[in-house]
Amino acid sequence: VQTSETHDEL
Amino acid sequence: MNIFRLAGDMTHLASVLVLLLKIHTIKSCAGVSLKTQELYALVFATRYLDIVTDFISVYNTVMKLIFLGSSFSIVWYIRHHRVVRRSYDKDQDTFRHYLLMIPCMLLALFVHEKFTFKEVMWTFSLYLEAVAILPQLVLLQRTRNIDNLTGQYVFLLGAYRGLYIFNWIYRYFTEPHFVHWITWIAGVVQTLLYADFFYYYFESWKNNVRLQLPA
Repeated sequence: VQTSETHDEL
Repeated sequence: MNIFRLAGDMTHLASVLVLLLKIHTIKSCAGVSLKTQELYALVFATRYLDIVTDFISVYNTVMKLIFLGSSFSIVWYIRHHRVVRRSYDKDQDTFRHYLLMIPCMLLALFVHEKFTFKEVMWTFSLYLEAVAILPQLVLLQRTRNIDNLTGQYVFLLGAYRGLYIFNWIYRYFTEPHFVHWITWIAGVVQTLLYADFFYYYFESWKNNVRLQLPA
């Protein structure tokens, strides 16, 4: 799950 | 990673390659807005601060390095390359950066998910990316006879944004709690800015005539 700390998009 | 996200990233990569091809091979940056390119360099520099703090994947890191490297080298080419800089339409490319940068910074300071340096910078990069194409669109409108590579560059950039929207729709339904209002709204605004361009791009393609935007 994406959290606001780790952005996995470019 | 879903197919829309991958296709979006590949389209983004293709747009950068088309632009580098034009600049590097033809040694011309005619019709390319330096203002937009500088804004993109700033977008990537502020968004990818996490490149040194968080590791997501090799793919993620490599793509970030490509976008950082290509955006700064395009700016360098247009400003400093002996031959390329002569083809820059300086008098036509008059959009003022700060008119976009200052409102985006203010908005990021007030509307964000978390008030930390990295997060505010990241939010700023989203807002700025949404409007960074404007100087380029204004320049296209002023340029009679847009060349093929410049037209394809803007088309690919617009396609990349459109594919990211499909990617978010997909992720919303497949991943629990995947809600990112700021990213989504900025992304939709950005894609809408291309609507007019897309219309004329397809018209010119359909009628097999050179792309020209009405003044």
